[in-house]
Amino acid sequence: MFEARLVQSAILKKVLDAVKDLLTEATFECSDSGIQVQAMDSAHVSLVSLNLRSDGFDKYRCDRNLSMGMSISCMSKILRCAGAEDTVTLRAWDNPESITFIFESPNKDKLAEYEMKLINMDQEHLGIPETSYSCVIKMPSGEFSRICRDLSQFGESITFACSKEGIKFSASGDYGSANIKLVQNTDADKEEEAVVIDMQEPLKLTFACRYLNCFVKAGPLCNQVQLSMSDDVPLVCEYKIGDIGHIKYYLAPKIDD
Amino acid sequence: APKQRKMREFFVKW
Repeated sequence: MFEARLVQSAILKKVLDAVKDLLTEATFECSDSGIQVQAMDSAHVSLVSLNLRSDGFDKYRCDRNLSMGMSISCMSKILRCAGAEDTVTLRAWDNPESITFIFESPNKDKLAEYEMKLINMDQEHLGIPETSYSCVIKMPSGEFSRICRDLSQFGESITFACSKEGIKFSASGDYGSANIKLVQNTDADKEEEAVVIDMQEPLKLTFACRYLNCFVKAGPLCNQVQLSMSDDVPLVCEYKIGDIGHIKYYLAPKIDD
Repeated sequence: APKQRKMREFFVKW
């Protein structure tokens, strides 16, 4: 039997909001250690890696490892049925053909069950090697969302240039060009407002706005985002999910022809 | 315009 309970269903809602624009379906690998999802978008340009640790759940039981193929859009619809303060429990039997989402109101006067059919998926699990990155930037997630949104008006891609002066995001297109520079700011009043730049080597990489604007949908999960970059490898855009796990987006860079 | 690379290239390479 598999059972995972979260007092705050809002966390799971936010997780779905953070992946639903990139993934139509994904395999949820459930084991003793927690729930893992790794899936590429349909164009195979980006990869989502989601990890929810078992110890982050309010109750967690997984007797046998399960691989459950789920429709992200269906799951997202079901989670929209949860009240903001509801508790959510995911439940499946061994060799399941479906998974049940159980929403319980805070005063336990309402219990709703939604059963979703699982889908068969042939999905390869890609190994993501440990990489040491030349630049690691931590910044407020709201700021990153804003930069991606604002610069997307100017072009289809954003160039990230990291130097010892700071990080410069720029875009250009038919209307003109724009750039936004951020310098390190560790004196911010609040930790979540800090900009921390750890640069080993300067670099310049270009990424498609379309994907970046999907990644920033994870903003509500965490006040800070971490961007890890090295020449010629995918960008890693990481958001922590409270004390329960993280969501990492990998994005292949663009190159000049 | 710059060409979009695919994740596949990096998994092979890594």
